[in-house]
Amino acid sequence: MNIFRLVGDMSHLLAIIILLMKMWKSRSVAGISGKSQILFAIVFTTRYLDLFTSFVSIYNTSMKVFFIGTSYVTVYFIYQHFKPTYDSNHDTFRVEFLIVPVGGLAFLVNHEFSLLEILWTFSIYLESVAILPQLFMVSKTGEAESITSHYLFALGSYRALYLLNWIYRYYFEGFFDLIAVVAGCVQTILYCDFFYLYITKVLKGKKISLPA
Amino acid sequence: GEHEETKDEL
Repeated sequence: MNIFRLVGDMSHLLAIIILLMKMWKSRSVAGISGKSQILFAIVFTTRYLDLFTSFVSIYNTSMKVFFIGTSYVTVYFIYQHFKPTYDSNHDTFRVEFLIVPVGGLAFLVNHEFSLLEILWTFSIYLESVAILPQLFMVSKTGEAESITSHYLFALGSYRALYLLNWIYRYYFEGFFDLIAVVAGCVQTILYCDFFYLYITKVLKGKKISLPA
Repeated sequence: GEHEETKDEL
């Protein structure tokens, strides 16, 4: 565990807590893409099946359980508990355009042709694009609340920090996982436009609003 | 480097 990895994990944890707090305190899921959150629930479920087959550490297990659990709570909030506030008219990204190609790719390009390994690969690929429905929603409505922006910034930072972690691990531990690195690069690149808006607007006290 | 069987990352 190096500092990049730890701060990355904490950033991921923070993103989820920010999102849950936003929903709970405002009693609303306005501006949040339910589709992205369903994709994240699929990502965590398919990636952490190794909870049943291998034990790494208490830290590892508790984070996995937390990520899976909170992803389902989030989906429940959006589609049940705070459903009247869910803006489905603006959450129109076609997720089958992500799931089908990503599933095919996981089947073709993986480290080992076994069920758990293919599901892990699927999860890594899917995570890299899972935020697209949310970014699509922000661009469609032309705005994002500050709290949603903080959530997106923390979530995007997590994988960017993992990139630094992988560079560190490559040099100091000889560890290198091409699938994770390529997907991590794609994931981070997708956030670049948002990062720019966040730094130039949100940090100066303005909310993100795009020209119509 | 090799891809590891046990994945310690999240």
